[in-house]
Amino acid sequence: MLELRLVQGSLLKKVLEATKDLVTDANFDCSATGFSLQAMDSSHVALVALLLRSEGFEHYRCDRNISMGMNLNNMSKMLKCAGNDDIITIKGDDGSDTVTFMFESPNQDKISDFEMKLMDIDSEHLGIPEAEYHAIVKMPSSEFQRICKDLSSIGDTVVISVTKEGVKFSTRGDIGTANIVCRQNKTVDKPEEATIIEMNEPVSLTFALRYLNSFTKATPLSESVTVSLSSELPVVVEYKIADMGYIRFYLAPKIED
Amino acid sequence: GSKQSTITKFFGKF
Repeated sequence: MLELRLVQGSLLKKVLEATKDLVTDANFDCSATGFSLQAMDSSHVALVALLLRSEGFEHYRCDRNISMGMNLNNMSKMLKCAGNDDIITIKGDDGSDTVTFMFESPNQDKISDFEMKLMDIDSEHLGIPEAEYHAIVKMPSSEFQRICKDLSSIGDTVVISVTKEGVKFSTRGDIGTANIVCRQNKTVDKPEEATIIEMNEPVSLTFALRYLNSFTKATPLSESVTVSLSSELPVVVEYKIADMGYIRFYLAPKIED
Repeated sequence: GSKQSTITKFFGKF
């Protein structure tokens, strides 16, 4: 028996919008810790890891660990039927091949339930090692989104370099080159508007912009984004989900032949 | 030129 009641149902809607274009099918794992997902894109270049902690739900009942295979496009279709202010409850029964999403309007005058077929997914769970990152950049998520979008109109890949000067995003394409440097800036009105650069040592890595642009679909989930870089490791692009957990995207770098 | 690496090159199967 599984019953998870999320008052801020819009969070789940946003999570689906952020993941459905990257991953087609995924297993959602439910345990005492929370509701989580780990999945790679079809080419195994990117990985998404989601955690919504049990404490973030108004009601969280999960009698035993359960893994539910879902087609994210179909799940998104169903969640789009929920209002932005709706409370969403996810219900499942042991051994059942369906999951139910229940939507309640804030004043309880409309209650809907959508039953979705589950699927068997053979997914490999990867062990993500704890890593010391050479540099961690925290910046407004809208700024990161803007940079990725702007650079992808010039080139296909971006070189992200962190030095004492700041973080530099560079690209080149047929029409020319582009460099955007963001310096640390803590003198802002709100903490989420700050750009904070923690650097242990300089680092420079190359990534496909197509994937980074896909990650920025998570921008509505958080005002700020954290980009963690280490040489020859996948970059981690993390959006914190207020009071609940996170969505992390890992992207394998492009490596010189 | 540069080559796209994969996640599985870095993270082992659980």
